[in-house]
Amino acid sequence: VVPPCINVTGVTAYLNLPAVRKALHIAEEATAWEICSALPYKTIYATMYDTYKSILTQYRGLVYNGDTDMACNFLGDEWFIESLNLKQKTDRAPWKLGDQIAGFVKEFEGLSLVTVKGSGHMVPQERPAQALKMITSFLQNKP
Amino acid sequence: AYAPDEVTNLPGLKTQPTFRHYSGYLNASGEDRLHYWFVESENDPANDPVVLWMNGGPGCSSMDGMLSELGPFHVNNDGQSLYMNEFSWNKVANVIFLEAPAGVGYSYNPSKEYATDDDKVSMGNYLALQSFFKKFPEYASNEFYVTGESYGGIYVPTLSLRILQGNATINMKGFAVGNGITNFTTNSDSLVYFAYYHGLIGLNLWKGLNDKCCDGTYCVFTESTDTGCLTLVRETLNIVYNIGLNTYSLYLDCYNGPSSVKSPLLTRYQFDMQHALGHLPTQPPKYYQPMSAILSKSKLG
Repeated sequence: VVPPCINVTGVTAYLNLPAVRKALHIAEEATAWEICSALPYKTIYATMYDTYKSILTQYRGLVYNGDTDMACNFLGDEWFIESLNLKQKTDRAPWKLGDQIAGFVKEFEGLSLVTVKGSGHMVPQERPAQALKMITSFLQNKP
Repeated sequence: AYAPDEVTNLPGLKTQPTFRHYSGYLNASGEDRLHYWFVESENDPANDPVVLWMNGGPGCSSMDGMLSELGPFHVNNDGQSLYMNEFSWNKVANVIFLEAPAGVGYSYNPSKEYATDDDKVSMGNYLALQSFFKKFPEYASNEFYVTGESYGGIYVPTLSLRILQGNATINMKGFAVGNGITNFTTNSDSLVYFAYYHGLIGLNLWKGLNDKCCDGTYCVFTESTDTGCLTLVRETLNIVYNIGLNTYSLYLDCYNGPSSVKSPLLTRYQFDMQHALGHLPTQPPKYYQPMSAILSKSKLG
């Protein structure tokens, strides 16, 4: 299964090179590599509400969205986080990379809701510098 | 570290990296063998956090995350050579790319039993994590984060919950979800607003949606019981998904062009989405033709 509109020819060719399979210690039984497989998969959860409520009692969370994505758009995730009724720490405000606005962030107790401006579904691919800054701040528990 | 899994000579690289990296298999549920690729931090592996990354789908490979998103090695279009990603997340963390569930990418099950679900996947990932820390015990006390994207919006929280409730000693600190599914209904309902405010649907259709799906203060789109409303919702989502827009990035070209959208090989997510909306009438009424039909009739660019 190949997602529409995405160029995966380079990655697919590379991961199916015999020398690469050997270098990565890939088992003989493993089939040829494809980016997506149409597995018989059953979705159980229609919402992650209860799961978030439980894990946020112990863990910090970061929910980020490239804001031009329509597969999982930023509005839907914003509605979801708002529905958790977490205690708000800061108003929604721009965050920057250097002097450029990189998106918007709203801080709640134990969770940061971030948008990455102009990025699509794959943020680390479309906005790599912003993505690295964002995850670095999160891992180091900085604003 | 589990030395047999160390990758000492990765094809396509002019010079091998200064950091160590490992690729092999982790034990999971039953006979499942999940492929992982682990890159140590370029900074301070002994003290930097360990981050697990999972792409979504469901059914899509985290090698895409490694080789075209946050990983240190990116593939050139020739499909043979690599270049180093200067914004790789292993600048600040040790990163595990896990291909799950079995059947995805290089991960497999010898008897090809691939039917699975959200809970089986999270359990398999939890067991794979313990298998990882058996191979790399020196990382057991590092801070640990679960991260992922897209359908990873289900994978990440469900695995995090297992870690919270399980008895494996993992120094978990947090989780991150990128463009993730959090709630199917809000994901679709919000898309209707997104479509209108980005000019993908016009005022007529928007007014129709307000008339048929809203009561003046609140709108119910995909869960509406009004067939008129549902017809318009399908019209709206038809435009988003089926006329050749790049659903993953509105302003990027659609690689392979609009025809790739019509490809019968839809992603599982799109397949599921169509099921989530299965209760909708399949064809909108004549006067709400999809954009593609309108465009085909007129010379409008």
